[in-house]
Amino acid sequence: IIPEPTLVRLTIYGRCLNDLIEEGATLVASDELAHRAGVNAAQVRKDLSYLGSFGRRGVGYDVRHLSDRIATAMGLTKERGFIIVGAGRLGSALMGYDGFNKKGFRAAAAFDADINKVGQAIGSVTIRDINELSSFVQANGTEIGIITVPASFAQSVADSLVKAGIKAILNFAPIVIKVPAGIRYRQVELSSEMEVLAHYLNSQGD
Amino acid sequence: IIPEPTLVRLTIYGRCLNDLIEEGATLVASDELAHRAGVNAAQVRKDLSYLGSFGRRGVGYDVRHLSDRIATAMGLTKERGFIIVGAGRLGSALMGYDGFNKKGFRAAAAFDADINKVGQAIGSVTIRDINELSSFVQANGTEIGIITVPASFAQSVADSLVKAGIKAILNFAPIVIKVPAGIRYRQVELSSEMEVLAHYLNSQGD
Ligand SMILES: NC(=O)c1ccc[n+]([C@@H]2O[C@H](COP(=O)([O-])OP(=O)(O)OC[C@H]3O[C@@H](n4cnc5c(N)ncnc54)[C@H](O)[C@@H]3O)[C@@H](O)[C@H]2O)c1
Ligand SMILES: NC(=O)c1ccc[n+]([C@@H]2O[C@H](COP(=O)([O-])OP(=O)(O)OC[C@H]3O[C@@H](n4cnc5c(N)ncnc54)[C@H](O)[C@@H]3O)[C@@H](O)[C@H]2O)c1
Repeated sequence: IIPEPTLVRLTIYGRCLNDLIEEGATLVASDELAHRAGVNAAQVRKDLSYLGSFGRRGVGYDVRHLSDRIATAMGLTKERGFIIVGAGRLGSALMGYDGFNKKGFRAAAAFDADINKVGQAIGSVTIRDINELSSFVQANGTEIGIITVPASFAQSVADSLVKAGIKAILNFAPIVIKVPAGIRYRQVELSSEMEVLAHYLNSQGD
Repeated sequence: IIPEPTLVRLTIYGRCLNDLIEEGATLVASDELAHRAGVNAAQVRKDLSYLGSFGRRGVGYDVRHLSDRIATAMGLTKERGFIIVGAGRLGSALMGYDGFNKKGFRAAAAFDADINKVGQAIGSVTIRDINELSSFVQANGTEIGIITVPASFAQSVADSLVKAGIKAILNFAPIVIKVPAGIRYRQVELSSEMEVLAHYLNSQGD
């Protein structure tokens, strides 16, 4: 089992390695990888030890080999479709985000309860009525659902996603939702990010 | 010093307490607060111990008192202006997000390098030219800058924010940027959220 903070850092190393491949590098020292990822070299070595032993002291890591190892460990070896429920400001922005595509996440569909939005195009799809959610997920075997509806609807949307067969949920609504055991769940708290910055500004005596 | 994971959980307790106030509750047991925040009661008690001692066993916490204590600890006792650099899809969504307003963060201005966007309205402001950044920050004493430009421009935008006098940066571009000591910095990695979900799906044998 890889601890969650390590998983998150592995995704950052993966991105840094992609940048290095684009720059034509073939080897990278743990110091260099640590600098690009904003951590220290000991942390890099410790995190990578969860993937087995490789890289020789003094020589560094093979960039492509390490990148492939991380992609495999993260389960990025196949394309995964995701759907978005709530085609508003944030949902539309996420539909158009190529950072998801680059890692093999494909925007499969967007759903909304507002009848005026249904049929409009966002990113590469047209917005569907929320009543089509269940039949779409079952027909396509979609694994991941993203929730970008107001907080008061988030739990009921999560329940419909689970019922439709979704296996993993990323929730942006500012409310902790409950999902059954076995359903993977992550919560993005953007307002908390600002509050933590405010705390640090406050303790610096602003 | 309060550890960062505790700070993030304190912001979630703060939001749960706001919900409780809206529901008319005056007292809350650590079990109930833990359930709403998606953690266990021992974690709640441990986190709150960083704020001093209060709440009597068996009686629970005074909702308003605890909410005020958390707001004070998080530095939410005054309004803080923020600016957004990169008025594209994500930047526009964030400008309109009322979750920031609710915690006292006010969208002061948005900047963009695309001359065709300058002058357009987003949220409650009109988009300004990036060249006005420095004079705006100095004239208004803005503390927080949000970066929503493509990764290749993020470091240079961060440098201009620091030079202009910004004290804290929230970066959404998928690249780790370097800031001088004393500048508070947080990085939001939305693609990592999806990758971590993919890892769990993969290890469940999807
Ligand atoms: N805008 C941001 O930058 C931002 C940032 C962080 C978190 N959030 C959170 O993300 C969510 C969406 O925010 P937004 O700014 O995009 O709001 P929005 O109002 O622009 O979009 C919400 C969309 O959800 C739809 N909707 C409502 N109930 C629904 C239901 N039951 N089923 C399907 N669709 C439904 C609405 O019709 C609307 O299109 C909110 O919970 C918000 O707090 C937004
Ligand atoms: N769209 C999303 O949901 C999403 C999610 C996660 C991360 N991101 C990241 O956020 C950033 C913005 O993404 P987006 O989808 O909004 O892209 P976008 O292309 O819609 O917007 C980018 C904006 O930045 C402006 N810009 C470019 N260089 C600039 C500079 N030097 N100074 C000022 N403005 C400049 C552009 O003119 C444009 O308006 C990217 O780094 C992206 O990887 C986006």
